[in-house]
Amino acid sequence: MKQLAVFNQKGGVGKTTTALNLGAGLARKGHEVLLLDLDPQAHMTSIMEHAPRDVAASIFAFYRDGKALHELEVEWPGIGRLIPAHTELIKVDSLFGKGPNILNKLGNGLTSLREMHGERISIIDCCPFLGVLSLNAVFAADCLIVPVSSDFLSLRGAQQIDHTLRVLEPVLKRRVERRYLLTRFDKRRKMSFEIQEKMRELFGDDVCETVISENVSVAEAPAVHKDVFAHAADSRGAKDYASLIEELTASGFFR
Amino acid sequence: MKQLAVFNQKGGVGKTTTALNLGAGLARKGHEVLLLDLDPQAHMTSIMEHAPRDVAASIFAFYRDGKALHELEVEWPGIGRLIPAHTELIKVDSLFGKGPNILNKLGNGLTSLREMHGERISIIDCCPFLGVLSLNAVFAADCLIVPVSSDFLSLRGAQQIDHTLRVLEPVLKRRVERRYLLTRFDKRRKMSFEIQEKMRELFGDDVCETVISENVSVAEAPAVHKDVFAHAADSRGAKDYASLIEELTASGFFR
Ligand SMILES: Nc1ncnc2c1ncn2[C@@H]1O[C@H](COP(=O)(O)OP(=O)(O)OP(=O)(O)O)[C@@H](O)[C@H]1O
Ligand SMILES: Nc1ncnc2c1ncn2[C@@H]1O[C@H](COP(=O)(O)OP(=O)(O)OP(=O)(O)O)[C@@H](O)[C@H]1O
Ligand SMILES: [Mg+2]
Ligand SMILES: [Mg+2]
Repeated sequence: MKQLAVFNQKGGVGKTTTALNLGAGLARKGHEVLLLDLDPQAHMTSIMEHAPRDVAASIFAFYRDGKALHELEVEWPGIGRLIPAHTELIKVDSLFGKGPNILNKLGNGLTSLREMHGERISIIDCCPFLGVLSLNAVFAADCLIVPVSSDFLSLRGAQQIDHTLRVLEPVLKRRVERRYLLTRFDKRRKMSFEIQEKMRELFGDDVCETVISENVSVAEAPAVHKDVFAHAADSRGAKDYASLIEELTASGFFR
Repeated sequence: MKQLAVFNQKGGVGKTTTALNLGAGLARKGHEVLLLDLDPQAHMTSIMEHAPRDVAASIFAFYRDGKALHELEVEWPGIGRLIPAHTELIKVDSLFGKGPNILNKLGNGLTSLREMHGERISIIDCCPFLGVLSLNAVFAADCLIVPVSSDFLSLRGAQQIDHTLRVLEPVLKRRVERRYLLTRFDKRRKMSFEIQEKMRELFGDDVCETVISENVSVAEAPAVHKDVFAHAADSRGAKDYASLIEELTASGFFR
């Protein structure tokens, strides 16, 4: 089971959008998918129609009560399964921030899931804050997907992540595999290409060839409780996410 | 001295962009301006050329060592003054999260500044996380500016804030004055107008008439260490921020 964390401490770069659309696109190619919402603002959860609202049905119950992750999975028709978030997650940093081994909690929880779902791909949506929750995701992940929106402040965020991951390497005892994904790419702006150029200079082959275009269908989909494929299969946004999946699959990323 | 907090726990909605451009625009109208960067990612600080990098010169020194705020002010030519952020601010939640009266720390610090700079307008840039730092900003503010980017997930964030502020009212012992500002508004998208409609339905006169257009000059300015007026005074973005200042001034907002 491949475990991916969609991570970037910069806000609004397309983490939730990418976690959801990557999951939905993989499901359409026949993969078994589990989405985990690790954001106290529960945006990904809110996109699903009739997502559980109860704190006992959210991943907070895993943190606070030690509830098993597999008991928290709910069906997301057309996509796979979701483990929902809840606003109570905001308390995780202060409740558990200082605990020993808290950083491996999610990873350990996912390990038991692995035995039950060998071929499943898990995708974790992170919040824009480098606290216990996001660190849990990084520690649990085989690989990070780092969406970088095609603007200057977001580029700066990408550089901070690279630095953060290097600081974590001695603790993780491995180099975290990562792919940077340019999002909200507007071909009419010189800036988009400048950001792409700079990203390639900095991170070389870790930067996906595929870029996700700025496309209104991508932004509209959440309003109708859909992923971009369900909302507008022929849109530029859907095609770009499909190309991303092709690119990652071809490079053996999901094996 | 008017104290404004630019706050929205949703990421990438234009907080930093608005804090900086509001400050720069007010400076151009002759106001004395103080910008405070309360984001551990220090994006606003990074826009200023030659901003201090030392942790002892940042607002973290106020939190950790009780350093006086006025000692941390640096000149930002053409704008006013800045109190810089630093990545060490990420520790404030775990270091002080449980302390008594931590929520009023920034407000108390700004009270002494008030005596020295009666007419100055302070603008606090917040990070996309509702922790000790952002709560400090909310508690210190006379009024919140809540940027809301013109898309569905951001609308949802605005609704969460309204709820959060209501929960805080008994503690604050007042209703926090607030203005919602639609940002990244793309006139070609039906969605932009739908979001605006919904915002007016929900928040009535608290929604600014002025909207900030999606405009590449706004996004380019940080790359050249400038605010939008210095980078592209005739751009749509500069005109919109100028209109915003006119609107707020006319309604007595800065008195
Ligand atoms: N390619 C795109 N084209 C158009 N709109 C997009 C695109 N990608 C994302 N958006 C929109 O931009 C906004 C920010 O995206 P999203 O919420 O996924 O970012 P995020 O990184 O998860 O934000 P946060 O840091 O708050 O969790 C959303 O309203 C989303 O619908
Ligand atoms: N009106 C606009 N037109 C074009 N680009 C914009 C506009 N407003 C903001 N941006 C760009 O969108 C990105 C996000 O804006 P910004 O960083 O100010 O948001 P934020 O809310 O401060 O984000 P965070 O939650 O990460 O602190 C930035 O690259 C910024 O330059
Ligand atoms: Mg998100
Ligand atoms: Mg910001």
